[in-house]
Amino acid sequence: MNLFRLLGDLSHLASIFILLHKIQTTRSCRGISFKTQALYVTVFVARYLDLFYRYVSLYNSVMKLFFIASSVYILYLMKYKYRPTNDPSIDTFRIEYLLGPCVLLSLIFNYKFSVTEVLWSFSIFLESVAILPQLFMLQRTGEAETITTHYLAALGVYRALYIPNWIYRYITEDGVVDPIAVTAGLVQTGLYIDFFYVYFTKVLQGQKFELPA
Amino acid sequence: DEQLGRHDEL
Repeated sequence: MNLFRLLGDLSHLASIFILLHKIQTTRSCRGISFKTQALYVTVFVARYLDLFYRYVSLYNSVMKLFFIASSVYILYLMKYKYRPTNDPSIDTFRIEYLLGPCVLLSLIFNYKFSVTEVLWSFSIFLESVAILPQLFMLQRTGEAETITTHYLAALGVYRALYIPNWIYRYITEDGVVDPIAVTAGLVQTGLYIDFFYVYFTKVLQGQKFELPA
Repeated sequence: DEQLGRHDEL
């Protein structure tokens, strides 16, 4: 554990609390992509199956359980409690175009051809693109509530911080690299670049998040 | 077996 990773994980935690706060205080999930949230549940369940057979640390287990539980809870809020505020007609990204290639990639690139390892790879690839339905929705509506942009920013910061974490680990842990996680992580962070540009130049200057028409 | 990537990350 190093500072970059700890801050990254905390940023990930913060993003979930921001999202929950947004839904609870506005009593609405408007502007949130159900598809992206459903993909995150898939990611966490596929990756954290190792809770059953691998113990890393208390920190690791607690975080994994939290990510699974909170992501399922968010789906519940969107599908049941605040269902009328969820508008599927603007959440139109075709997730089969994400799932298909991720299945294929995980069958080709994995550290061992076993069920759990392929699922682990699949979760890494899927996480890297899971935000796309959300970004697509943002692009379509052209604007977002400020709190929603804070949620996305915290998620982006989490991903960005994993990069110095890997560099730090490469240096301090004798040149060990996880090529699958690093490649997917770089792609994932790259997806946030456009968003961050608008976030820093508009939202953090006190303006509303609006994309040019 | 523990060399399977960085499975200690979240």
